[in-house]
Amino acid sequence: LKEKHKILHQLLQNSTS
Amino acid sequence: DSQLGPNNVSMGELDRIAQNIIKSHLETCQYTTEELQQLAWQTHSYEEVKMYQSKPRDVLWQQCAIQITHAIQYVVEFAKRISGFMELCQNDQILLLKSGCLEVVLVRMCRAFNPLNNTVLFEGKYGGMQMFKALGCDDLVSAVFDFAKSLCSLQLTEEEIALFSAAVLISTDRPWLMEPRKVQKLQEKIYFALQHIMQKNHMDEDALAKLISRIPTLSALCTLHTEELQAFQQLHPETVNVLFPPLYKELFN
Repeated sequence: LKEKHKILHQLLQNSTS
Repeated sequence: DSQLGPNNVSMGELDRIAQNIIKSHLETCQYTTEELQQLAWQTHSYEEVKMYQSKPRDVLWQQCAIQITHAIQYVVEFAKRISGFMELCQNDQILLLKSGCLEVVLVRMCRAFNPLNNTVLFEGKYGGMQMFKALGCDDLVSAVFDFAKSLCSLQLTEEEIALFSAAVLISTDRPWLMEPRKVQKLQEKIYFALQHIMQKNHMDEDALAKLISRIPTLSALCTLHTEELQAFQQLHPETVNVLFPPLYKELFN
């Protein structure tokens, strides 16, 4: 699922601004 | 704090959950309530509406996809700030957002909907359904406007919108969850917090039931959106592949 949703996964990994 | 609410969750804990979700919501809304109130009567002129109506179908689709994607990025931020969400496994975080982000965007849309003249905020000003005619999916647009009007009729407070958004997002109804029990525990607490706030705010004892009864419509709207996207993509594959935001394609394509 992570592989198919790289952008969403990246957004989840980014620290909360 | 020791007073117990439903399912032996302490009232203190319910209050903490509610406060966390309300804060997360307010911090991640695209527009504050004050900004929306100021904009409420700024409507697109007749010429501006005509301009939207005369756009090529693929151009307006692309504009809407960009707006939706922008709104979804705020929803991701909302989810991340909900206590307990980032403690779920990554698979479930992705699944819940993939299946629930558009539903939350639609719930949030009722903040930017004026039920007195049936207009919605789009690209800086309010406009009616006719503004989206060039999309070629009147059924979807009309169903979205009906939903917004119906949600507005419940006169939800900002706190209730926040908790309802969280309840829609953190749902055990989504298929393929790896830790459904963990999601369920979090969802139950959110519902108890929502119930507590609605009992406090509304004279109408059925207010919560009325709100929950809107959830199947949300789900139907998302299915309709997927169907319309598929139909559009068959006619304009290049537009979707090249011009649509990558996040939108990742979530819906």
